[in-house]
Amino acid sequence: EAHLTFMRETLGIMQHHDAITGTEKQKVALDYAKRMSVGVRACATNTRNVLNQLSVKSETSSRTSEPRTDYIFDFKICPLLNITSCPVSESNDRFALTLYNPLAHFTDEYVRVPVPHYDYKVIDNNGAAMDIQILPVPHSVMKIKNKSLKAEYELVFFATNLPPMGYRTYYIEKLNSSENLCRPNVSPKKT
Amino acid sequence: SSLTVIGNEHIKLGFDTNGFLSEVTADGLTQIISQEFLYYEGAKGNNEEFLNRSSGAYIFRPNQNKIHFVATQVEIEVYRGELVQEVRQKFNDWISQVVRVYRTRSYAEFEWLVGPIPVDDNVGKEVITRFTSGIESAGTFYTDSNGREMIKRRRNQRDTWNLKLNEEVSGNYYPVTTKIALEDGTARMAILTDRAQGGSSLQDGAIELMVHRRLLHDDAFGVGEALNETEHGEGLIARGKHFFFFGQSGNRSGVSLKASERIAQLGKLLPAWKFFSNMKSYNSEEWL
Repeated sequence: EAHLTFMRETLGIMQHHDAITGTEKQKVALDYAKRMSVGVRACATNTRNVLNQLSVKSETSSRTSEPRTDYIFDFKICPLLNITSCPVSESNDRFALTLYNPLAHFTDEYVRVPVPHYDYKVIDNNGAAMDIQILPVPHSVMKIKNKSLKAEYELVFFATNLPPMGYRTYYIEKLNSSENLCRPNVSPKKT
Repeated sequence: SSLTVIGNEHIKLGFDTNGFLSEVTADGLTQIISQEFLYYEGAKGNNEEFLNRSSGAYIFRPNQNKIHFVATQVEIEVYRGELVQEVRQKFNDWISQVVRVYRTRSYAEFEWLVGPIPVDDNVGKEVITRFTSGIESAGTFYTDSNGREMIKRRRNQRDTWNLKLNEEVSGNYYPVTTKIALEDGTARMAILTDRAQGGSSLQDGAIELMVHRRLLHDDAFGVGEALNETEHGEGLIARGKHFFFFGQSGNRSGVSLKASERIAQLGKLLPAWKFFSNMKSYNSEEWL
């Protein structure tokens, strides 16, 4: 509740006419940006908890009556995706992307994910491989990206039938990674 | 050495040998349509005189309506794939753009990257993108009101008084929160924005939108600072998207272009929220 209230208060502040039009002083603009950033980051904790409750619930109902605790994931937001930066996709050979559709009807979206390599597979929640396309990040964008991030490519795929106010998750894996070589793609026994 | 074309079954975009957008085919129509970046010089006024203020945070006021082209030749790279086709344009060292058409979409996406705007010449600059078509819009264009109804605008006119404009550029600029459009009896062109911008149609068939500005003087309306944002001493870089729609102005097989714009608008303004999870401990079958 405290996270949501911080965001509520921030959005209240952002209704000021100077915030709307950009006629605030520079230091005030920076403070607005900081408040928004803190608010979004705080609320990301709420969305993570909700997504974990939803995914555990569906797992529980489908397989066992015991609630599972090994499916708690860290659903991270990447606020710099607008400049083709995302630490999770840039530094992990395997990751999942969950898309939550805020609209009240089914929708689809071409998704672009920054990645460091050019060979990936994407599978949907039914285990079907998706058509993907890999493109190099434009030179002009590479110039302005955070130097510590490694994505030289963007992975594109078409996420379809995202349910109204619901979510769909995709699994993304780098092919020929060292992890794959050590760990063949078979179903291991659960421990 | 010849026209470069990207597109799909719904829309095709042609680029001339200089690298500029030159023609668009969509909805059974082909028309010469160009797109370019230009900038206005910000006015440097005497702020003690009310009618001679500088361009600043509150007011857009170009110096003698002077407009400058940023490039006459554009370097391009072309990427064609199954899902998306892209033309990447470099206009100069501080303006570049990716024009893309996705496989199933009936519109094109223009992703622009502008900045840091150079001010070594002590001139503030206000950068615009301009789409020019042959649509005979007769001085009329439409801008939205916060994504709700579209409001009819007439160049050099106001609804309730006789207007004499001393500043024909800024006097015809209107707020664009999500959409600007124009049409004639045959064709329609609309641009959706990803953020609020200023826009206008200063010639029939042309739409312009301001994408970035860097100014060196305060306009004396209260903020007390020039609109000169810097990051580590450099001007800011802005990146954003315009979604370009073109087609017949009437209905086509029961679905109007306006309806397509509305549907796309929802998806663009309320896109899916993206959450990333590290899956180091799970292979795909375990994940399933």
